[in-house]
Amino acid sequence: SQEVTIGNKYLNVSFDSNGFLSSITIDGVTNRLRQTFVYYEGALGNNEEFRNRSSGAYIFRPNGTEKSVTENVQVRVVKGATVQEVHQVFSEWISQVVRIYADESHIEFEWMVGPIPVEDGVGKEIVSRFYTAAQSGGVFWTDANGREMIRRVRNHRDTWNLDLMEKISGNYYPVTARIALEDDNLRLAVLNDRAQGGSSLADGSLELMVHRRLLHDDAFGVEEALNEKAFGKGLVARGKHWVVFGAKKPVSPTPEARERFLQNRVLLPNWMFFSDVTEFKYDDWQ
Amino acid sequence: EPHLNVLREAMGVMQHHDAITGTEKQHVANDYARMLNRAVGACGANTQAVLNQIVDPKFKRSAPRSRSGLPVEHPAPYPQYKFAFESCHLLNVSKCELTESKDSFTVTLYNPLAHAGHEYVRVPVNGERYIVRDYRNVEVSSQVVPIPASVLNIPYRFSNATSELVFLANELPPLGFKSYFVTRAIDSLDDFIHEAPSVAPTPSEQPLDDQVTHWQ
Repeated sequence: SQEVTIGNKYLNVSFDSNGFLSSITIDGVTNRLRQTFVYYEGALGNNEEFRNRSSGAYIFRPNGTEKSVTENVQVRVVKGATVQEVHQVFSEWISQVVRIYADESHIEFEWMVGPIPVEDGVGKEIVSRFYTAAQSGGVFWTDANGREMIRRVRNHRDTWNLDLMEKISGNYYPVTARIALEDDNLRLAVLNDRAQGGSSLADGSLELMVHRRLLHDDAFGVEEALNEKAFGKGLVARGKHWVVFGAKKPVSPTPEARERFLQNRVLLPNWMFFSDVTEFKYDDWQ
Repeated sequence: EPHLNVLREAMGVMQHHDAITGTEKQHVANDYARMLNRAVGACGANTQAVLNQIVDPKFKRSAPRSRSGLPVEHPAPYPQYKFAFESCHLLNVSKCELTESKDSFTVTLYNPLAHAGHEYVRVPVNGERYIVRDYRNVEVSSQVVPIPASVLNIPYRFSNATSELVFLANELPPLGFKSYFVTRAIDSLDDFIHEAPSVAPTPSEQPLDDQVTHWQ
């Protein structure tokens, strides 16, 4: 019920009394950094005409705005010399570990979503959303296959006057490796471990879609709803986001450079191999 | 070569946008997963052979082949190899048969990047305390962290591990590898033997990322 803080010599993050991540402190300066999960209900169309297609494998089409998952998160804190982490339980089907390793200057979010409940007959599309106080002015950046960052502007297209019919999915873009926003003082970047849809629907906030379960085909040829199961239950998906947050400083390495090095490391990770050495003494092995 | 071809063929099929985005029919998606799993398993023989050759150049053995000359489906570790160098493909759901069941095992990290790297290793275990040593017999500080209950309850995880062993693998050479010898500290005797305070990773002035950037 009280505030919780984890961190290392570079940064500390705090969780409010409801268990939500609420702020980050770097070099003694505290900034707002909130994270939660929300979900969109998938639209159900008659699929006869283009504008009336259901949300499905080829389409993200929410029915209305986001729904929140919970007002209260159970947390469990683990602190040690190598890693500090907070285990969060948002609901029966959404949990997450927020961890900070002793020698890293980023935050690791290991989310786990599923089986997504559909007893109400409604498909759901789950999003992890980050909020900061950055005055990003509707501008955000998404990567192109892990290489350049493309500048995106909410409710805008560079080459034509946009009349946006879908206010949410019309602002979603493919995020293969990284999505970021900034203002003159702050920069927030979220690196993902697999291609996801993402956007910034309000200044200072970023979101990435982590899992979806839909119940109607979208009439684009598969004739099958995007409703993946495992062992008869909805699929459980587990993945990671890495958050790099900090002051926008023209110093080397720039925040963007740090993000790129981290991106290289997490997306081209070391290969791990294991050997059973029960019959060896250390000296033999050495 | 035949093992690599199995992976080449699978990756050839996976160029299709459906395979990349998962918009194909469910049974096709399941078949893609089957193809990839078989191909990556077959290439386990190649990584085993290469790592054994690097570790002990005397080993000059070709990848295993079945009598018909086709790649062995899931090559079992070969007793004649000094080390099995097995992979655990379910670490993402905190499952690894070998690290969960053995009191001594090695973790070998191969760094595919062209510059030195580091990584916090996390492997599922069943013990409370472990001694992690690198090749210079330097003990690396480690921590055993509980696996979240929500992960333990994943319906099809089939693992007894309730914790993960975490330690920092530092100074991983570019396009090279580094191994760690991990022993479960089973009784107080071990604690006594290893009373020496564990060596915390060299405290770095800058975050490790910046070090690499700085080195760049």
